[in-house]
Amino acid sequence: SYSPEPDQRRTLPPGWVSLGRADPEEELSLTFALRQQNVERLSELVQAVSDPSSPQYGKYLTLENVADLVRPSPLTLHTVQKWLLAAGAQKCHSVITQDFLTCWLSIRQAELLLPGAEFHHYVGGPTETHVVRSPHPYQLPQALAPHVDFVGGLHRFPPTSSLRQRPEPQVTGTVG
Amino acid sequence: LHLGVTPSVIRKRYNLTSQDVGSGTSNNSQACAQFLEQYFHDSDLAQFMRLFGGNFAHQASVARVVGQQGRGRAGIEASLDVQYLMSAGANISTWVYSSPGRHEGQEPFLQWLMLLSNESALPHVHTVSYGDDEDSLSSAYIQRVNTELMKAAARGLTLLFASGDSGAGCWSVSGRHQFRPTFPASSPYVTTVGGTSFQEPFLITNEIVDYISGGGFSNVFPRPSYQEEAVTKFLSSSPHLPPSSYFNASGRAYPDVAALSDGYWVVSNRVPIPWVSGTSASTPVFGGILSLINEHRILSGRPPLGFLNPRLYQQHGAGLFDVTRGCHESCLDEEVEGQGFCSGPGWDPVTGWGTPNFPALLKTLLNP
Repeated sequence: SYSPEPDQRRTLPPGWVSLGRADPEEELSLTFALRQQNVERLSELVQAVSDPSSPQYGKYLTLENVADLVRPSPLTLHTVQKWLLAAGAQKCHSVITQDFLTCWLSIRQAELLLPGAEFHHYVGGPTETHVVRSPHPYQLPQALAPHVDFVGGLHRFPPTSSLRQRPEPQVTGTVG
Repeated sequence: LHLGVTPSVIRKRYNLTSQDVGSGTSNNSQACAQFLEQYFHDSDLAQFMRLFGGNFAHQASVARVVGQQGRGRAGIEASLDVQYLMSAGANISTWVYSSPGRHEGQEPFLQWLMLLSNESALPHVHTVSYGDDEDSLSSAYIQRVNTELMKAAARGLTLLFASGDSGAGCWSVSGRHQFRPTFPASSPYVTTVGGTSFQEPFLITNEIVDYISGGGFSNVFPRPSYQEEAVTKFLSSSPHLPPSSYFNASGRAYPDVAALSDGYWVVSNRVPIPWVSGTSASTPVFGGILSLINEHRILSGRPPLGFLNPRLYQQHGAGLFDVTRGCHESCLDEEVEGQGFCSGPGWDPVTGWGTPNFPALLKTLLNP
């Protein structure tokens, strides 16, 4: 097996607390980022359509053009789907570019599918958001290394806004 | 004289007349994205426009909400984005992407990226105020998200990201301080917006650096070719460069542009709130102005602006007010004493090329 995201920070962001292990029968959705094709070519096309001195300037690609370019190989699609089906994943849905796959699994299935992962409930953020995340790194079978970039929904917490009021509003009683 | 930034202050400073609004006849549109469990309220927008939108034509409501618009309290971030995108890009159809993560396991930003990959016809300009420390994200995630941003650029979408509100940032690596870049602001495929303040806080004057304006150099992405000349010039001519151990001089440098980020009025939960500040404010303002330029381009049969940076740097920031005074914040230590980079003539990693002067920017971006 291998770890696709060994360098992902897994510390709890300030203001979040753990509510303990998730029930193995609970369901969660995970997003699998499938390996794309022709990324170098995509980069060249971006340069061509964005550079005013290029004859291609402004001749943007449609979503379908982009899908034709980056769509994962049939081998990638087949390998990942077979692996997820064998693990009991249900209600999988993709996007037009077919490079993301979101599936529903029970916590038990997800922890078996992604060795090392251990799902916990957390609550935090300005609106007391509830999330399920793993404080431990996950692994994937080595055979998936050429096919999966990362799995979303394990480590990263929802963002918080850094917007602020300046000067900070003064609270009655703290004014010197 | 003014008592804080309102649409009329923005429109006066950036030389938008009452005629500089969407025509209502093109299929032009713009969008902002929300990732928090906080929502905008139509009633706040209506009150905001009643208070501050009297002297320009504008749309009364958001044209489309993509995703989940909850019934909870309005959030200042969501209220700000909608109110100022629809005031700068006035009378242009506006969408809101609301991706708070529909289920407990979902990552809101990833949800938004997938929405972009799942719909053919999207607004031309998207503004986003989300960002994370580059060092907190796995390289697999950063590289893949960067490819997603590249996909959007290939489709001619203009993605504007707030540069962050911590100046150059700061963290400790092996006991030594370094500046701390944020992502996706540091992606070479987005246009990143920094922040400014008025030189005289209660007058519409020239702008100076807002010390919180995020900026610096990526530790992940190398410097893209489009900014080679501008960044080399800055590095060789800035009289106040921090020690080289604090930043990766060969990385993608940001922001690319800026706008006012200090002292906004926002209406949230029916209450007018003063002094709201951050590059979350400057980003929808710049986005709205680009949408107005797209309006002219579309009406004259030209494609929308798309990914702006190659053109912006080729034209050396023409059509922008150059912000040349002030420095942003960074590490509080003896070596840099809380100071990051400083602005100067031309491009700099605090305010980019500067803030919009609408008539001049329109002239320079209308053709071809």
